[in-house]
Amino acid sequence: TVGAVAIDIEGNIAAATSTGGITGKMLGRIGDSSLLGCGTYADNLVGGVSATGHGETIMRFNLAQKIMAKIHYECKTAQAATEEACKEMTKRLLGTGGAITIGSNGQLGVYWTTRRMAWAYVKNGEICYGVDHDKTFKEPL
Amino acid sequence: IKPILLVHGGAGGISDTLAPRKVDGMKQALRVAVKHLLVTKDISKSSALDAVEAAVRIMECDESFNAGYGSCLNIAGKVEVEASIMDGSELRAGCVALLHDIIHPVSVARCIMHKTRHVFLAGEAAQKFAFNQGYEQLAENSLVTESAQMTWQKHQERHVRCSDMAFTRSEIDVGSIKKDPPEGSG
Repeated sequence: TVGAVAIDIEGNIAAATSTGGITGKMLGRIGDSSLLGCGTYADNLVGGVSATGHGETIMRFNLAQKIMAKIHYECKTAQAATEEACKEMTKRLLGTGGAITIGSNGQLGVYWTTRRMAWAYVKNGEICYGVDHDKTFKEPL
Repeated sequence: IKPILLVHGGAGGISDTLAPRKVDGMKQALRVAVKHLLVTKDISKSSALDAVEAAVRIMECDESFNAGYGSCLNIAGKVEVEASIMDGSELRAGCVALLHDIIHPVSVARCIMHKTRHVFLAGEAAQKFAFNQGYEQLAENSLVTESAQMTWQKHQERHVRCSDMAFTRSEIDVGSIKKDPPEGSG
């Protein structure tokens, strides 16, 4: 799965997700990536999310919407909301996944409960990226 | 507001071999797509929607990612892709599923958002919509890569072995979400 979330200079937020699903899936199987509130969501008033991981788990948990709700109703930062929602999902349903989030105030959230997740962002002319939990790298755009 | 573009290239058991290729692919996506967020003499308006579509399109062309070219194969050994896009300014969205042999489902999703009164199209009707809107219908199995085929082959062999050992299908499925499968988790 791949995904992107952006905020532009006017504060407009957009999110997109695209996937091939999972190896050996049944014919006609659909995952979270094409479902709003599960794999993708964007609202200028709250933020934007793109998710990745075990599709059936993310759909049952409504991961993107859960992250948005934590920002909107619990006033959590994008990072806290993303981390809490991913952890709650895996604790409740066993399945793993991750998400990237941008809040309406420009805060970033990146978290995953899988072993690894590939993520990267560009801000202020600098690229930050990583794959493992405790390793973040930076370089000029 | 400072413009930001944030991408992911999938989660799961990403191998040490694959990790740097994913990082390179994400950096390329950022470098191409961030232009849509910067107001320059070529682009007069910053657009988050253009940026996310452009970033995803770059990754859909890169076989290091499970999307577009290089997607996982279904039980029949075919690629079926899905995508969605959402514009947070008006809560508009487009979603598409069960497309085959079309490399940029994210753009089809955006086209659904702009040109129909619906949000989600799937299956043969979505395929026909994409074709009618000018999205190239590639030759059958054009999105299948050697790597995806090898992973599919291993998956098939594992399921045959599990069947021989008399596991039930549900036991296999439940087991598969307890840890990251080697082929990634979607």
